[in-house]
Amino acid sequence: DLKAAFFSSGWLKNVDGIYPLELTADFLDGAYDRKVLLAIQPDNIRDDEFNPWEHYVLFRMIMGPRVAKTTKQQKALQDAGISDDTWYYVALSIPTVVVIACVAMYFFLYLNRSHRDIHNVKDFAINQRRRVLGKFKDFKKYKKINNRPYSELPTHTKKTGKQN
Amino acid sequence: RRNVIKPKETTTTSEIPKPWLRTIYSGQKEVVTPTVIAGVTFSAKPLATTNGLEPWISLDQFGSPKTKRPQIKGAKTKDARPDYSTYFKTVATRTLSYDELKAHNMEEDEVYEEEVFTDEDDTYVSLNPIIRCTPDRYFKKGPAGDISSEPFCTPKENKELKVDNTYFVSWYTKFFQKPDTDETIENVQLHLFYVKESIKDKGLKKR
Repeated sequence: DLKAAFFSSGWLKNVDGIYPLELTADFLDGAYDRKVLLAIQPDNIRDDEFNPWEHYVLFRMIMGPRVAKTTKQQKALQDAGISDDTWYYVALSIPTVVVIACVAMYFFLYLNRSHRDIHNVKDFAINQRRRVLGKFKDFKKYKKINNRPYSELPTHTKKTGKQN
Repeated sequence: RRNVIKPKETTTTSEIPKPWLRTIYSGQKEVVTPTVIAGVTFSAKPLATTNGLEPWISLDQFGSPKTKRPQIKGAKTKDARPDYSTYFKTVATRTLSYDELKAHNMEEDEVYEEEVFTDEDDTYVSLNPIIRCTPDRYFKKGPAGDISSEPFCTPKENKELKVDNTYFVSWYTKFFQKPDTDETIENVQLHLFYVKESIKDKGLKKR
């Protein structure tokens, strides 16, 4: 149906065989890209008999290049002092919140330093490393092993009659 | 290290081509006003002297104009002007009898049929510097690439045309003819329609 056409050139001289099609943003009707059918109607075919799918070409109309590049429109906005900096504030706010939280934590620990007693934790940790035989300095080879005296070896397995 | 490349100086002009006078049919005078569309000057005044190597305008697959400058390389001309063969000529069949020809290998009751090509009236066609669409420049379209693009030559199928640019739609002028006579129709109209696309057509559907 010709009423569905969003653009009509009007009658052109066929002998020219050429038409300069100027694409404007209005053609996209708010979309970024659209698939468009280009059809030609000779003057011996009436509007109600015209079938756009008889002689046509399909092409895609797009707003601009698909690469993230500053467009002429964006440049014009920047020149006018208008910029969309929403992403910039979001990107800045995240590290700012982290820094504020770290500073607050530091002052909280600093103010409560006299009410904090963690010696039990420290003793426990030191005792864990002293569960070796002899002096610690003599057992460098086994310093990472929680070695125990021989008498403390497990004796829970029962010996069978054959072993006796 | 490499030498600094100095950009070549480009000259631009805002000069509007002036109208010029020409003589058309039987001494009739006509004032021709050149127009510039998308950088292409239509109805420009022809050069006083020609050497056959004048620039001409081609169209790429999008329909954007490209200037071609013919060059003679060896015995061949590179980027020569397009040859339209007989696509824009009118063909007529002339019948000649034995009495007219007196050919020694013809019978007396035999007739000889000859195709005669008549050049088209280039009064207005010659003002167009852009390459014309002919059937040998049709392309294949459709999902299988098996449908002829007739009568269009540009733009080609599924090309991305950008907003704020001008593209030349070109078609073969002798494609549409009146059914009762072989005359070419006088006017055509171009229409643009939106085509609804499924996600699958856009290539965004998950398998």
